[in-house]
Amino acid sequence: RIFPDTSSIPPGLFPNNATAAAWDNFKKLSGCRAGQKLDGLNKLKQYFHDFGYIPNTFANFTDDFDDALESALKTYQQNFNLNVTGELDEQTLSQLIKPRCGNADIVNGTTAMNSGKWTPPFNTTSHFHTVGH
Amino acid sequence: YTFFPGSPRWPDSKRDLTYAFWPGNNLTTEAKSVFTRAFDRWSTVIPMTFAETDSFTIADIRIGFFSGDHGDGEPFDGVLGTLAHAFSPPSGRFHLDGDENWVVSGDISDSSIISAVDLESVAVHEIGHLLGLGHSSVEDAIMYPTIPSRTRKVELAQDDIDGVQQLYGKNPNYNGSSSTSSVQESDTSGAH
Repeated sequence: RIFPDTSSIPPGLFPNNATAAAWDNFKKLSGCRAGQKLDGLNKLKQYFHDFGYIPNTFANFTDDFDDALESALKTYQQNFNLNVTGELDEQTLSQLIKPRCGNADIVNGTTAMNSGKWTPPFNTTSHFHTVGH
Repeated sequence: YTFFPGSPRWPDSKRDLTYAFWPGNNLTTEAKSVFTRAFDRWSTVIPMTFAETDSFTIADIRIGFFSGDHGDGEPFDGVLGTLAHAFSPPSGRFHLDGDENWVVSGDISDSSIISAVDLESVAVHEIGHLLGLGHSSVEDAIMYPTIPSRTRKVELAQDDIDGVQQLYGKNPNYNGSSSTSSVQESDTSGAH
C-alpha cells in the first residue's frame, strides 16, 4: 500500500485507528524480571532471537524469564542507550515495540553497536610506561 | 557506525550501480522517485552512482515490496513490526513490507493514521545496509534500527557519513566535513 501523501489514505482503512502490530502484546509483560514465568515471554524470546540477541543454542523458547533472556535484555539496553537493568521496564518496552528494520543488530554473535564497544578501564597513555627493545 | 561481519563492500570495479524495481509491484513514477532521492543522499558523500534500469534480473540492486513469507527466510509481519530488510554487499536484495501504509510525500507527522510510514526514511536506511553498514547505536543516525511511524528521518548524520566513507572514501565533490574518527587508533607514542 503506497500512498502519494497522507491525505490519500482512505478513511476507515484502520477502524478506530487500530494497528495489527504483533509487538503491542509485549506491553502486558511490563515489569517482568528474572525468575518469573509469564505467558508471552516465549514471543519476546523469539523477537530477541530474530534480531541476534539470543543465539540458536538457546532457541528452545519457554515462558520462563531465564538467564538467556536477561542477558539479551541487557545487551539490547546497551545497544539502545537505555538503563541496563535486565528487566522489562517501561523505557525498554516502549523501545521494543517501535517499528524497525528487519536486519539483525547482532550477526553471527558479533555486534559493533554499543554492546560490542570495548572501553579501556584506564587511560593507557598516562599509566603505561614502556621501553622499546 | 558498524559494518557487517567481515566488512563486505562493493568491489572497486563496482562504483556505478544499477537498481531496478520488481515489475509485479507496478510502482508509480512518484514512488520510484523516492528511491532516486534516497540513493542521491548516499552518492553525495561517496564516489558511487546509482542509476535505474528496467532489467530487474541484471540490476545490481533489486527492490521489491512483498508480504509475509516471500522466500528469503525472513517473512514480513504485517502492519508495523519489521518494515523492510536489505542484504549486505554484493547481494543487492532490498525488500519492503508490502503491508505497511507507505507514504511517499507530504508532512507525515500530520497523518491521522498512526501506522503511516515514511517511505524515503526507510529507503535511506536500507540503502545503508546495501552499501555495507550495519546498525548504529547513535540515535540521530540513519542506521539506528528503529523509526516510529509518522516520522521522517532522511538526512545522513555524521556517524553515517563517517561509516560509509570508511568503506568507499569521500566523494571529491562533497564539501561537508570529512571523516575524522576511526575504529582503529594509531599509536603515535613511539612505544611498542
